[in-house]
Amino acid sequence: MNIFRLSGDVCHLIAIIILFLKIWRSKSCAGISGKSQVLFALVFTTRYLDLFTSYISAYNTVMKVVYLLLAYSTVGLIFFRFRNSYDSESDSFRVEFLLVPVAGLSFLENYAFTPLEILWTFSIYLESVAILPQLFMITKTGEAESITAHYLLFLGLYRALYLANWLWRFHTEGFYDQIAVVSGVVQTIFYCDFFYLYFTRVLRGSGKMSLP
Amino acid sequence: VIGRIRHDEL
Repeated sequence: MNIFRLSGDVCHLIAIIILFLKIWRSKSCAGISGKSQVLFALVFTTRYLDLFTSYISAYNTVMKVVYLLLAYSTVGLIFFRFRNSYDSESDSFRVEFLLVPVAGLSFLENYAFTPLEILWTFSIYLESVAILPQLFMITKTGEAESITAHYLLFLGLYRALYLANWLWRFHTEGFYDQIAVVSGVVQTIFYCDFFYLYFTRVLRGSGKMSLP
Repeated sequence: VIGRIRHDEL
């Protein structure tokens, strides 16, 4: 555990909590892509199956359980409790275009051809593209509320800090998880355009992030 | 450590 890894995990947690509280308090999931949230729930589910097979640390176990609970709670809010506010018209990204290639790739490029490893690899690849329905939705509607933008900022920070973590681990331990690093870099690239918009519009503007 | 890696990250 290093400071980059720990702050990355905390930023990830903050992002998830920001989103959950936003929906909970406003009793609305307007502007939120339910598809991205389902994909994230699927990411956590397929990655954390090792909860049952290997114990890493109390921290590891607690964080996994918290991520899972929050991910499913958020999906529950969007599709059940506040489903009337769900904007399915704008959430029109075709997720099968992500799921099929990601599933195919996880069978081809993995560390071991075992069910758990393939599912772990699937979760890593899927996470790198799971935010696309949300970014697509923002592009389509042309704007994001500042709180949605804060959510995306913290998710992006989490990614950037994980990159720092991997550089640090490679430097200090010689640890290099090729699949995670390559997918992580791809994932972080998706946030770059958003970072630019965030700093030029949300921070200098009136709150809402509008696209040109 | 390329190859089988213990997945200790989240």
